[in-house]
Amino acid sequence: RTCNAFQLISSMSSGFDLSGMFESE
Amino acid sequence: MGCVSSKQFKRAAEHEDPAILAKETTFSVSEVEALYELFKKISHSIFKDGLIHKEEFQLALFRNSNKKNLFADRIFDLFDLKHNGVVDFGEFVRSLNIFHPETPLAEKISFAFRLYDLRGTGYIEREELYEMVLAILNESDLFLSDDAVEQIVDQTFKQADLNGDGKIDPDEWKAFASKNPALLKNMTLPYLKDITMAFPSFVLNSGVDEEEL
Repeated sequence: RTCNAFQLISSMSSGFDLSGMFESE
Repeated sequence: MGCVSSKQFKRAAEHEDPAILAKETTFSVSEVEALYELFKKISHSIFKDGLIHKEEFQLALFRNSNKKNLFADRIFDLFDLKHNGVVDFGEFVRSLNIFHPETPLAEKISFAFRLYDLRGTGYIEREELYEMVLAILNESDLFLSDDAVEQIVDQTFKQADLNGDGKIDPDEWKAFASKNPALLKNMTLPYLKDITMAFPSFVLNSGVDEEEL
């Protein structure tokens, strides 16, 4: 399995995960 | 349903008309109105001026208004369509629309490209990807040697930079992202599908009560 930088970003970045905005309710 | 009719949506009057925003996006009028609940909450969390400032955006994402994060910064800058340092309601709805589950993949792919094109050159360049990998490792308190980071960037370019010119152009990105849909995971927010359920407070609070009391 090759390591892919974009995969790393999309699975690890909290700043690129907007769901936090909806979970503050 | 009377309780979510746009006639009663008086508090958003100073913002863009929900009917216009609904016409331009995948959201229905009542969903746009429900999004206003979220917008109002975020835009009044610190400065209370009805506009989302970067600190308020960070607070909404991280519960911390000072947390520096490269990707949150990028997203904020892309949401700020007028480039005036704040996000108004129209910008908020139009930008979130890209994250709607029913928005065409092509729009999500294009937004992700702009996000990764840190310096706005029209390409995702090696140094930009290197910088983003470092940022993500840093954010996760992970340490990798320079060689290991170079290797990750090399590998990625081997897969994505089809013409081998050392940068990823929009067509190469489109092909790469289409082949690897997991890369677009963050580009879809399931919450947006049932936004009126996520923010039932709109339904409860909207209407004449606040206006006339």
